[in-house]
Amino acid sequence: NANQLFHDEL
Amino acid sequence: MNVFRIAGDISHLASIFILIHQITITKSVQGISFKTQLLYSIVFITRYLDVTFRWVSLYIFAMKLFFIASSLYIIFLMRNRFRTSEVTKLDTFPIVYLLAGSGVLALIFTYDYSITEVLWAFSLFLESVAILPQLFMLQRTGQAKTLTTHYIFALGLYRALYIPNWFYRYFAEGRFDTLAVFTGIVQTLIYSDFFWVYYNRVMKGLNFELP
Repeated sequence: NANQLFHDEL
Repeated sequence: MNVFRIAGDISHLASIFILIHQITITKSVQGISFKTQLLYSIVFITRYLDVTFRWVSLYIFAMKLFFIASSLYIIFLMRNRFRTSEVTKLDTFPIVYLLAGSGVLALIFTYDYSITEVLWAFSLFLESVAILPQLFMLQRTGQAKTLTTHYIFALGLYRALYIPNWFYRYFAEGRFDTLAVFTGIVQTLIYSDFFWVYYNRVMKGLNFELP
């Protein structure tokens, strides 16, 4: 899951 | 951004303001675990390293800077301004195990073997248990100042609110961050006993006292 590598939460 | 996430972040901000307010008005750090605060500083620094190279939004940028700066400020207040030896005596949780355990789990479960990803995973595992020294201290003293309990409650509420946020994001965006969700649920479970006592006593206007 590629979007797991984009951390957009705090 | 959904309502759960915003409410969670506001609750997180509130917890920090409550803590700083308590320390500055009472000029005391009694009942507050330095070890927990130290762990939160480590959590924020290791997780928000990416503030220097990854742009998400102004909101995320400002919040990351705030969390790093405020946690270091609390460390400063506790160590340099209002330090007392009584507090240190009660603050005896062996955090080395939390640090080591989080390190090992991060190395096993990280999404990618890069320094920033491993540190990010480490910060999640560490955050999930960072409140333990504080809860342990509460257990030893058996009671707490009302502001301290509001602080712990607001902090626990923040992670609890992230759980519906993850449900929402899974259904609305197809996004599911396994590590964040798993550690977030663990963290919320760690708070569950505390929530129960808080609800039964503090919400009803009584002092926080453990049975």
